[in-house]
Amino acid sequence: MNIFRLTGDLSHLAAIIILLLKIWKSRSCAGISGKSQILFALVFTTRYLDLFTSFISLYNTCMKLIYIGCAYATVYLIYAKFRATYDGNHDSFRVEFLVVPVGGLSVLINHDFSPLEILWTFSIYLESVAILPQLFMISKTGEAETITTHYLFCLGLYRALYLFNWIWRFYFEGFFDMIAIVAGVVQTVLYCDFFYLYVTKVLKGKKLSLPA
Amino acid sequence: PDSQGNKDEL
Repeated sequence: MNIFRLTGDLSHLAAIIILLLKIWKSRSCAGISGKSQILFALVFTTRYLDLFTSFISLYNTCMKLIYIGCAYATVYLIYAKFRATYDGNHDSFRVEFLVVPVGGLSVLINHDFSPLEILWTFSIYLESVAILPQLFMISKTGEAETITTHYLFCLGLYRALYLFNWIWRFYFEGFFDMIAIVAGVVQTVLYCDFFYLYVTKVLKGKKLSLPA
Repeated sequence: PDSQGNKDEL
């Protein structure tokens, strides 16, 4: 464990909690892409199956359970409890265009052709593009609530910090995982235009609105 | 690269 990975995990946890509280407190999921949240639940489900096969540490197990629990709770709030506030018309990204290619790629390019490893690879590839429906929805509505931008900032920051974690681990442990690194770079690059808008607008107290 | 080593990451 290193400082980049720890702050990355905490940033990820903060994002997940911010979103869950935003929906719960405001009793509304306006502006939130339910499709992205389903993809994240799928990412955690396929990545954390090793909860049943190996114990790494209490921290590792607890965080995985929290991530999975919050992900499904968020999906439940969006599609069940507060479904009346779900903006399905703007959440129109064709997720099959993500899941199918990612599924194919995870079968073609992986470290080991075993079920758990392919599912882990699938979750790594899927996570790198899982935010696209959310970013697409913001581009369609042309704006985002400020709390949603904080959620996205923490979510984007987490994988950016993981990139530093991998640099650290390569330098100090001689360890690297090309699949996780390439997917992590793609994932972080997808946030770049959002990061720019967040820093130039939201941090200056303005509302995040895109030129429609 | 040892992908098993990566499984200690979230």
